[in-house]
Parts: sequence; structure tokens; C-alpha cells
Amino acid sequence: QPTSMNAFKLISMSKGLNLENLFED
Amino acid sequence: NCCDADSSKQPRGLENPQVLATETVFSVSEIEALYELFKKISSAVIDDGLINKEEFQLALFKTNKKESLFADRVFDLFDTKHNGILDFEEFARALSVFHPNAPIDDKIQFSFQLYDLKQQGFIERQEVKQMVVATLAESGMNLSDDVIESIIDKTFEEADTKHDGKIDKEEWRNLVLRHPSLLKNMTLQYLKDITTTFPSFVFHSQVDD
Repeated sequence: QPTSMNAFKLISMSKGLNLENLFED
Repeated sequence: NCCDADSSKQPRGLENPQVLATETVFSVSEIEALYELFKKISSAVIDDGLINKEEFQLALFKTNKKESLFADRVFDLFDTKHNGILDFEEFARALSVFHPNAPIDDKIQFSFQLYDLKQQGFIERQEVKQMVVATLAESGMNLSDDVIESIIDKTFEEADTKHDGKIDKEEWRNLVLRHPSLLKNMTLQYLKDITTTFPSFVFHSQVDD
């Protein structure tokens, strides 16, 4: 159920916030 | 004189890895290995030993054509000298917060600043909505406005314990301590293995460790 999801959980999955991409080719 | 160890000839930004190692969670070797990553990112568009926003976006998304609220926000938080570019010191100090061994309070503080888009000292509902909409757009996910509003309602019901329509630092801290997964993106396991990811640092190393 999307409505049971915490808004910040959703936001934290944003690509721009996932800095592991900096380490990948 | 290819192998001159004169410290004045150290690369720009890496003049004193010992000082950076003292002031971050990184060891000197890790600082040197991190510099290899920095070199790679900072030379992608202009090889000037500095990371501009375009190079940062390129490293994050592998494309420079993407507008991202979050990449901008992260860049601005890294850019503590507020001059629109990242030098190695800013890069290393900011990434130190993302180290698995960094104090959780630093991660909580950084994430709060990240989401406090207008830097007012609290996260307001409108900011949360803006970030949710941006995340959904970025991932091509479609949720109706009603569903988005109800997700935000539920989040504020839980987080906004003072019922003033905004989330302050204390409320944020309580929320993430109850839901540690909200801080998942604040820890980069890569940083633990940085010396094995960038082993070439040993060719420029100033230390024996």
C-alpha cells in the first residue's frame, strides 16, 4: 500500500540521493 | 625527477592528507585513495582539479542532461565555501559523513539539512511534497495527488509530534531513530573499501601504512 509508506522513505530512494553512483563507472 | 617526494609538489587539494585524516574518519591511505576518485570525477569535463556541478551530475547520473533537485541540494551541501565548485577538501569532509564509521548524529544532521530545502531550520510540508513529487517524476512513478497527500499526512502524523505543521531537528532525530532505514542512503559501504577500489593511490602515497 503506497499510503502506508513514509514520505521520507520514498524520498531517500531518489537517485540523486544515492551517492554510491559516484563510485561506479 | 618523476619520483620527487617534495611535498610542495603534492597535487592540488592533497597537500596535507594527514590533516584531513585527523579531521575526518578517513585514514591517510583512505584520503589518498579518495583523491583518486576525486581526480576521476573532477577531470570529466574540465581537468582543473575541481568538481563543478556538471561533473557532479555526470558522476551521479552518468549523464549531464538531467535536472535534479537532489543532486543540486547534495552539491550545495558539499560546497561549504559556497563558490559553486568542490575542491578536494570539501569533497573529503562531506563524504566522511557517509562513512560507515561516521557518528550517526552527523548523518542525522546532514540528512536534516538535505531535506530542509529552504534552510529555515525545519522541514515544512510543502518541501516534503516537492521532494516526493521530484522523486516520483525521477523514477517515472505515477501516484495521484490524493495518494501523495495521504502519504504526507501519515508521515506528518508520525513525525510532527509538536503538531505545528513542520518537522524540526529534534522531531527529525526521533523519527529516524525509530526508522533507521531513512538514513540508509547516508552510509556508503564503498568508503570502507576505498583503498582496494582505488589501489593506484599507493604510487603517490606519502605514508607507509
